[in-house]
Amino acid sequence: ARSPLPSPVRDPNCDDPDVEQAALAAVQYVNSNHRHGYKYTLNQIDKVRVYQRRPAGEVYSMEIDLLETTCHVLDPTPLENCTVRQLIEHAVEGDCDVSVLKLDNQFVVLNAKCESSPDSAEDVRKVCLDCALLAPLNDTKVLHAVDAALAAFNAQNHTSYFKLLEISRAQLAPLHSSVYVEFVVVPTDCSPKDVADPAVCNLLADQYGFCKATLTEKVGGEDVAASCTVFGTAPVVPGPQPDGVGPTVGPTVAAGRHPV
Amino acid sequence: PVIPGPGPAAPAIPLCPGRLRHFKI
Repeated sequence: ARSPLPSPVRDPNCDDPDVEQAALAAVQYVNSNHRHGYKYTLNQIDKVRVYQRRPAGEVYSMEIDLLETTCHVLDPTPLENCTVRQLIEHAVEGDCDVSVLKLDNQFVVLNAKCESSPDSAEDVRKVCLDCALLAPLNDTKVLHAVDAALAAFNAQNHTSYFKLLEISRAQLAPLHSSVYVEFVVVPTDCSPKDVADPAVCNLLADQYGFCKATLTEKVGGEDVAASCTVFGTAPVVPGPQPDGVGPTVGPTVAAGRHPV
Repeated sequence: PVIPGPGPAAPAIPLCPGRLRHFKI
């Protein structure tokens, strides 16, 4: 049996308006289909080939380059308001192969396969000699820093006991003098005071806190500063902001975000 | 004498990769 004739193809320019619309539809699809880590934004369209689809429509087969932003995927901030992670912050890029169907001027993603990879330490060193580098999320210093920061946050918070949901990012300063971590917490139905066994605390659905913390080692001990932004309708009592915390999360920019 | 016209236009080479919106890693 004769193989079906390949459908006619066309090779548009990567910056043609319809190609860019297809790429943006793919970015929106990627961001709404992963539950961990950060939102990604379009950086460059590498390749595109358009196939005729029977009985109607066209399929855009593309390779696109993305860059990680500083917004967690659970953060309701619109993507256009999310800052791209800069080279000196140890940027992370995403490479995606996507197929997008264009039918009746609508773009629907048929499939997407993506890989993310951090910039190399050498490249970060080229732009910043003493910047903190990404660390494995299961590094013992990272785990300790998150534990200490969450304990400090719960100690300040007065409404709800928060549990750890995800460690999203960690960086170690040169000589490991300080650890910078970002993690996601979830409020529970326990009050911070009466938590004998956290296992009995139930998570409050659809409410999250995104926290940034820095743990600094010093002679005879360590300092930890944490600040969290709670998304959703969690009851919030604005705790005293620890001074000296790392880049604190900005003021409320979207409904339901409360810096604590 | 017939002067030959310009040959068939070379196929337009698609401009890819496209523009860089931020920076290259």
